[in-house]
Amino acid sequence: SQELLHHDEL
Amino acid sequence: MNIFRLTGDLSHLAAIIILLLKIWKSRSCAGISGKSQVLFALVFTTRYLDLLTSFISLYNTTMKVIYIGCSYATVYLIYMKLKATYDGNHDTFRVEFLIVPVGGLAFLVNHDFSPLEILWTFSIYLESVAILPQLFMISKTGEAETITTHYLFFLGLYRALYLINWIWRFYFEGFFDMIAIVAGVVQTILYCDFFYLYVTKVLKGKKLSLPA
Repeated sequence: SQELLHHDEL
Repeated sequence: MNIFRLTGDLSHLAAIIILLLKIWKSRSCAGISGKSQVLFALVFTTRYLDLLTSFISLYNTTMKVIYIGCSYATVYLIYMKLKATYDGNHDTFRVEFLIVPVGGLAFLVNHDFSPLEILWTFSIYLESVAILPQLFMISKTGEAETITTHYLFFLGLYRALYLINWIWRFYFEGFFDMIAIVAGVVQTILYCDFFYLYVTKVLKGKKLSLPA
C-alpha cells in the first residue's frame, strides 16, 4: 500500500 | 502548495467563518443542521490529531487550529448558547447511518493500519458525507437563508478546488492519494444539485426554495 509519511494537506 | 489548494483552503475558511458569523450576529441557528456541524467537528478532530505529533508548516498548523476552534465554537453556539433557536424538528438525519459505514470502511480501506492513519481515513470518508444532514434539513424545510447558501457554496467549492489541486499535483509532483480523491469526488458530486440551484436562483437574487 502506498505509504504516506504524513498528510501535508488540510 | 499550489493556487488551487490555497484557494480551496481559503474557500473552506470563508465558509467556516461565514457560518460562525451568521449564527453569532443573528443570535440564531435557524435552518442550520447541528448534526452536520457535529460531524465536521468530528472530521477535524480525527484528521488533525497529527497536530500533536508532526509539524508541517506554520500555515498548516494555524489553519488546523482555526478550523478546529471555529467548528467547536459553532457546535457550542448551536447546542448550548443558542439552543433555543435550534430547529431540531427538521434536523432529523440519522447520522449513525453515516458514521457506522464510514467507520467500517476506514478499517477496511486505508493506506496504513495504524491508529492515526485509520482516524485520518475515517475523517476523509466522513467529510464526504458530513453535509448530508444539512442538505436533508433544507429539503425538509423547503428553503434556506441566502447566507446559508453562500456558506454551502464556499464549502462545496473548497473540495472541488482540491480536485483540481490533485490533478495539478499528479501532473507536476506525481503525487496522488486515491482515498482522498475518491472521497473528494463523492463529496463534490453531492453538492451538484445545490450548485445548480445556487447558480440559477441565488445568483439571480432569488431565494433558494425547494422543490426547485
